[in-house]
Amino acid sequence: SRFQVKHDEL
Amino acid sequence: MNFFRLLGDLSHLASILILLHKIKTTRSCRGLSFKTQALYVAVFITRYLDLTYRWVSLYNFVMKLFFIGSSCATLYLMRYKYCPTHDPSIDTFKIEYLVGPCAILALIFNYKFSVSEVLWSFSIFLESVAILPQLFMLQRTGEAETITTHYLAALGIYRAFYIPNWIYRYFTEGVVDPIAIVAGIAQTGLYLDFFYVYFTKVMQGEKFELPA
Repeated sequence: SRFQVKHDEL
Repeated sequence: MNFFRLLGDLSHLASILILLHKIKTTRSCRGLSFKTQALYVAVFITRYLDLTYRWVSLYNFVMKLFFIGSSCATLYLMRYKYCPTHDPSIDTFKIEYLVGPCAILALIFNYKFSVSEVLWSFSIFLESVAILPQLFMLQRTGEAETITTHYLAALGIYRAFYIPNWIYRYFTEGVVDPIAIVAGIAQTGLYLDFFYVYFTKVMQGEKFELPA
């Protein structure tokens, strides 16, 4: 994917 | 974790505790939108499905469980325990108008076209507008109990704190989450009218009343 989004937020 | 995000999370936590405190002490859910609370249950369940397969931290795990548990408990209290104090005739916002467009947006804007990622996007979009039935109800009644306004203020401030958090993370980690950022700014924007009345009236010790 283009964004390395971590999904570590609530 | 940084200072802004911690403040945001604590504000979110506080908002839920204030809400449960209001329901318990007044033994009533008067002035609260059942629809908004039901939307939050949907938001938390669709976003925190990753509890079952992604470990972030103990903090993250406990908070997710708390948000799912407390939102379900709130819904239970409103639906059964204090049911007679809830007046559906003023809680009339059509949530189809929120859920439908959020589902479409999630299908278009997501980080990966998978069930979990589309549901995650959906939860982010839905959270940004989930407060609308509540604000609509407030608009209709024109006034609110002070404790309810504290709840709304804490809930609105929570996402506002995430904005400096994202700026901070961009500079320190190079991380950008455009879906969360756009939705978070929109979410905070929806509260601006409320914040104006809250800070100019309730914080000065006056009752929350909208001009007629």
